[in-house]
Amino acid sequence: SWQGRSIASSKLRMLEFSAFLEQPQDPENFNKHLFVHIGQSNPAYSDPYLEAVDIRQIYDKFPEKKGGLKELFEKGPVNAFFLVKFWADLSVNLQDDSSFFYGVSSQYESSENMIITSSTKVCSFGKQVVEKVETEYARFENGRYVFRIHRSPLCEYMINFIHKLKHLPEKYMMNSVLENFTILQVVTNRDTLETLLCVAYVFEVSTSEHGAQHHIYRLVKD
Amino acid sequence: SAPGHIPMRKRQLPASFWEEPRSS
Repeated sequence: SWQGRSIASSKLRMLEFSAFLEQPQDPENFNKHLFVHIGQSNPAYSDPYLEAVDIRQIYDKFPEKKGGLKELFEKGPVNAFFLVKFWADLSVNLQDDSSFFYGVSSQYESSENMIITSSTKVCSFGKQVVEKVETEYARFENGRYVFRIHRSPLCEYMINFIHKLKHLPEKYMMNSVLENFTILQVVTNRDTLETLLCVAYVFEVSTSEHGAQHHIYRLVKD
Repeated sequence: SAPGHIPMRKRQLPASFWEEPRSS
């Protein structure tokens, strides 16, 4: 039921994704602030399919040369491609403090035992500025294979970017910067090089009092 | 076929793309 209704291909399903800041309060407690978050969902067959976005509308927001989004999509499988619009929650006080931890956690599940590689490319004006590649092994839990990328440290580029964004006085200025800031995450089967999931992330700043928000779309080519 | 430097607002995107949900 989750295919077409959540970030899932026939081989891999994203269960959770978050980017966060942990600020210690005292030796035993810390505050966790979520910049962006996709929580666990259990869509039913009665739920509608995700809305579709024509992938050609966003090609230029991501790397376009060899191995770019167009080439990846042509390689397929087409059901592995998604667009996430995040409304990031920046309503947090940031200080330069080495005890602060900026991290990303994500979880995936599959019916197959495999080794996955996650490539995360941060792009400015569609050009890659930094890439993180992580390899994860499966753990068999409750009849399926689970992959956890737990508390992966956010890179210096991203921490500086968030700080600079926070220093802008108005939300429209932040959104103007974010218009040219994107992230492309590609999860592949390390051994077969098959694309398992490809998620294109675009951003605005949240105006909500309820924290980070998001919409998920299927990427299609009509 | 890429839209080039067209602002996101001028692209063919669903209306929901510009509507922040009240809660996720």
